[in-house]
Amino acid sequence: SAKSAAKDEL
Amino acid sequence: MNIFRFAGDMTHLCSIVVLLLKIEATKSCAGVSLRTQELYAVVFVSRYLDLFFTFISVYNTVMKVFFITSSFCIIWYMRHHRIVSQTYDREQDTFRVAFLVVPCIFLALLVNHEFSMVEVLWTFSIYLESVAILPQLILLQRTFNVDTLTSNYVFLLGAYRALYILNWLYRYFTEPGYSQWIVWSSGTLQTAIYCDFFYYYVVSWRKNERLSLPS
Repeated sequence: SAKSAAKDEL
Repeated sequence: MNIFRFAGDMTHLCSIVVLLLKIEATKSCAGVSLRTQELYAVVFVSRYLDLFFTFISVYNTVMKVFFITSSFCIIWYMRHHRIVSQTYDREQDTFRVAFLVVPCIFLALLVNHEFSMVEVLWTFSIYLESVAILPQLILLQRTFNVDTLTSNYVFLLGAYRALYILNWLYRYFTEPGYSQWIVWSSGTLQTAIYCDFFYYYVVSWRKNERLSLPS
């Protein structure tokens, strides 16, 4: 989902 | 993790190391905006709260801890180091950070993926990061102190943003379902602010070069 898409980026 | 993302993270890390080395080696923070550094500390703390809830990878955790500690380290040098703190351009570094922080809070409350504490703080950090460099750019333009190391710092930060855009493009085309419009739009704004700086920098550099030519 869009919510979790970026969470592994810093 | 793709090469653009890794290179982006490394340039981000290098930018901070360059800044810390400059401060430590020259015992001076002339030309560095404390306001920008404080905004970055706020960005990192509000974004990396997930350190307590989710584990992604050792790399991820180490980098997050590094960004938080190094930003506080820079602030400590500028505020409390006996010699360095005296070189801070207090009178020039007057950008009103509330003009950036308050709109970012409202925007994060209005436009987010989920109305929860952690998610709104994460969104706020994304918005704030995109404009956090402004006090630094204003200070550079005011003092006209295009100190090599300070501009290296800003250049490396700009390179980090550009590499992140390549990373997003790469992930968009290689990972099905990868889409993150909040990060994309803020990141694009952030990179545009850097382009503006690069333009200014090149113009002043060329002007200096012309001035230093033998007549």
